[in-house]
Amino acid sequence: DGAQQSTYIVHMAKSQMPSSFDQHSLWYESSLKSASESAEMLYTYNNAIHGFATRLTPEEADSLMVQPGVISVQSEQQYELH
Amino acid sequence: TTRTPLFLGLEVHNAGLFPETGAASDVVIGVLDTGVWPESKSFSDEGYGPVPSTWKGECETGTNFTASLCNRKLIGARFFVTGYEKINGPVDESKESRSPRDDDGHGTHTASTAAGSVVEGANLLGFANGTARGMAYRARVAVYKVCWKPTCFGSDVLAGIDKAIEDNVNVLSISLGRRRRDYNNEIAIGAFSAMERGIFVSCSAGNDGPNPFSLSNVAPWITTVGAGTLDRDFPALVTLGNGKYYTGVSLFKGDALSSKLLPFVYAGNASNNATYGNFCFPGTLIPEKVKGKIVMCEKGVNVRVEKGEVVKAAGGLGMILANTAYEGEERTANAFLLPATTVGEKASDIIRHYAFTDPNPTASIVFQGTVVNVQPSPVLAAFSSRGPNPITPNILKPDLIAPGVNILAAWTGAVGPSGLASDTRRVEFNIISGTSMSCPHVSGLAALLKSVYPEWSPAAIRSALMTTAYNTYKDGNPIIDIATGIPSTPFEHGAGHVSPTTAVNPGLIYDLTTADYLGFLCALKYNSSLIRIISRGNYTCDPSKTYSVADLNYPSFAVNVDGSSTYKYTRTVTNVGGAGSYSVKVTSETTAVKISVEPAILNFKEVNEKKSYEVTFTVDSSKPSGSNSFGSIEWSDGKHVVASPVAISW
Repeated sequence: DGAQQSTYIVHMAKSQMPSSFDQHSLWYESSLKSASESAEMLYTYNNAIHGFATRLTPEEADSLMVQPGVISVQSEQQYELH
Repeated sequence: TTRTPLFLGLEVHNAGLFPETGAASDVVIGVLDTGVWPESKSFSDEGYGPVPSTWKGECETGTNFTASLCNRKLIGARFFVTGYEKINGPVDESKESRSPRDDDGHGTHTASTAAGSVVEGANLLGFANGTARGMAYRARVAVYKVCWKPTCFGSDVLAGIDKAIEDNVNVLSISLGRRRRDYNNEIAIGAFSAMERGIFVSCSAGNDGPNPFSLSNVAPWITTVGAGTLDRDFPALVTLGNGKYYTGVSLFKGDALSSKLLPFVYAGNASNNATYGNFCFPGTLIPEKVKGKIVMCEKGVNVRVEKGEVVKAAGGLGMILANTAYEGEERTANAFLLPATTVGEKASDIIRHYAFTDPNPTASIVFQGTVVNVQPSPVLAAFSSRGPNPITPNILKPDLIAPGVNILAAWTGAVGPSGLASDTRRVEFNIISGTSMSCPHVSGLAALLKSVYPEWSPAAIRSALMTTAYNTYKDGNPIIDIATGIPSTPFEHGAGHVSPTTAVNPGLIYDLTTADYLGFLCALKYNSSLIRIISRGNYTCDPSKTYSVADLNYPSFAVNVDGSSTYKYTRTVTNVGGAGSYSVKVTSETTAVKISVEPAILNFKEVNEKKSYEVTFTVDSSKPSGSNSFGSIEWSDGKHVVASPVAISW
């Protein structure tokens, strides 16, 4: 399973957080669990973007994409020193 | 760095231009890179006051790194490794520190270039000796280690930017990028948020020159920095058996070769490997054919210092490394492990021919140390990535160039100057090249401007740096592109070479706000999701409004001819000097482009007054696709010259 997983950057519409949550991180986790029981949060981003990084299969990424408040699920990119 | 402060006019006679205390030491430069070697003298905090009260960062603990290694100079050190470890498994702590410690050298070099403390007697093996300092040597440094051997993962990079924003850095220096150029880019997205909070973000343009369309980090809210040379060189003279001699470049220090001529062989003629032998690739040289000789190797395939290692292992006594057409006459120096020198393309062709045609070729190499006042300088580095902008051709990139060739700055204690595992030498400073090196120069200069004008936006700082940059030598001749030997164009050098002593008094600035950049995204017809990602909000484009990339208030002009013969661009300048009357001077290198500006005179009575003008580019739309033409638009009140480059592409 691990071999199929990739790291994704998930962008969330922070303003769409349901009122039942009082912390964005909890909402992010709940959204992630809706798409994957086992996926873990690598990072929660509060300043550079609104969202988080996680490891998912392509199917889980598709499933997460249709969750309320999810704007996009983008594959992580790699960078090199110049 | 040594030499660059003098080269940029930041030495003693200009000391009064930038404050040395107070505001200057309140500026914090965040560096996203491979970490830091905190014991370097470049991070000494002697003479520094308390950490700025606005600072929220901290120093994290990990392998060979404790919070106590930070001080009043190095005020932040964090590492972001989760993304890396999820793919590669746990960091091998026997090879790399799972902490902010820099085991590579790159991060220590870039951080000290931007803001290193003053260190007297700095040199690499005796080369480039002098007093080293960062550009903003009074500024504070915070490092965010986001790169691990061998790469940097976007989730870690984004985490670094996220934390740097939270920590309250004022400048972000990012000397990394990616070759695949599209919209999915964590650096660009993260940099937008930084810009929105007033953080100046400078990024390296990339080392994929001299190919066109090879730029990285081209988002308009990023300052994109290409690379040029200094007026310093490290010559090494190659003498051939036929009496002819050629000057190469080298940082070799050790037992010199005998001054007498030694047998000389072309690597491809000392190898059974027809594909890689001429590159001195590991395992390809035949020791019997190399032993006791100087070997000529071609650039490419494997790294330069490794070629020297291969020659040495095969019994060779020295190496002549040949530039290809790619590097032209580029003179990037390397700390070789054996007597070796790099020669330009023209000399390479002659030396190669000699090796092939002389029945008993011989050669010698004599190392001549450090020379300064080399002219012309700067020249554009062949490796510096070039435009046109691969994503948005109507925004000219790179923005400007800065020193990026043979730059001395602080180094890690974990690896030798060649970076090779077999290199057991340890040095406090190293000399390396890349747009990675030019980027932190601009980061430091931006910090200096920030200390003088704390209220200026990132766009205003960039504007000051760009409009005061120069693109000719003192004799009026244009800056040369070392890749071709002919004048560089705005697609290579952007606005030109940075000139901090004039940037501090730019006269007029082209300012930009978050709303302007969002309007730019609307003009590009970004979909709502992309705009929401970047804006982190519910911003939507106004369907009743006409957005135009041409109206982004950028300090340069790029026109992408797409059938029409007339293009109108609007700009607004803000007066940051005194009252004055500015008149415009327009130049166009060909009759295929006519540039007119309306109005041609702008009168300012007070500071912060804004005036707009419209530029009309009338072009010969029938020119073949791929053609380029260049020009400039300069405003001057007699005291200031506010220059913008123009690039037209068909």
